[in-house]
Amino acid sequence: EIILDAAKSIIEATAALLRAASASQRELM
Amino acid sequence: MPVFHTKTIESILEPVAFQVSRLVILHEEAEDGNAMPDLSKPVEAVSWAVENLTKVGKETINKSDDQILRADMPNSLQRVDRAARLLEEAAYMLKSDPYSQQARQLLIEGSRGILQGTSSLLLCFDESEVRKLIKSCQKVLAYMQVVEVIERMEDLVTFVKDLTPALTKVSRDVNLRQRELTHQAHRELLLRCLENLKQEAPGLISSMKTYIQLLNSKSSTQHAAENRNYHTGRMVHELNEIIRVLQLTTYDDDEWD
Repeated sequence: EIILDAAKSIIEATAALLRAASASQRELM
Repeated sequence: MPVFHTKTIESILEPVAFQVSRLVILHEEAEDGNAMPDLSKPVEAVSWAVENLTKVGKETINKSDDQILRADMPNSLQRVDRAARLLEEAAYMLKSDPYSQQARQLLIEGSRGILQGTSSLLLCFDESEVRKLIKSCQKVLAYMQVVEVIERMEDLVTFVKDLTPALTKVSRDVNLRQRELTHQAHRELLLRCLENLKQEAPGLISSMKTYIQLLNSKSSTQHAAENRNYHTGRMVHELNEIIRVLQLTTYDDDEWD
């Protein structure tokens, strides 16, 4: 269970990173 | 979009799978896009999470007696770690050049790497859980191998005493597993096998009892033995079918590529 939580945290952090990265690109679209 | 074979894996990976796909499209369609923001903070958060996963992953490896998990999981952890380095590099490059194409590429590669590595890690962990279930099934299969040598009522009592908890465990754990699966056909197969297994067990015990009673009264045991063996065969068949279905997966790592 702990490893699943740790994996979930990575995915959430990556999703947040991608949201930040794609926000500026979306403006262009 | 890849198909995740368990609801847990699906719930963990699906949100970011969508994000990655979207970013790739944005990147491809906006080659000379806007300046990228400073991504140091979110990348730092990813690196911290990766560090934590590495720690937790190593603990899992050290505690596990599953040799396959011990051999496979380090590769997945390394994969995630390498991906995090790419993201760090991307963030570093973007600081000096917010329009850097190379940084964008690294960002996508890193994000994809995180996704692939985490998928591979989750799959590795999940396969280990499946192997535990298979072990439980094999324990019951081992009991089936001694059915034919039981010729005394007290041995039958011991047999039932041993078989019951093992069978209950298989039934409970496989039932939990089927609820986890995203593939409807696999779920139905497991449920059907479990149902058949539950129905066969009393028949097996009853046929063993009849066989022993006939043996004690010096009557012909041929039909009783055949009936008992029939039930054993059915139990073995259902258990093997459960083992087969437990190992089926619709997951394909290559789909990420």
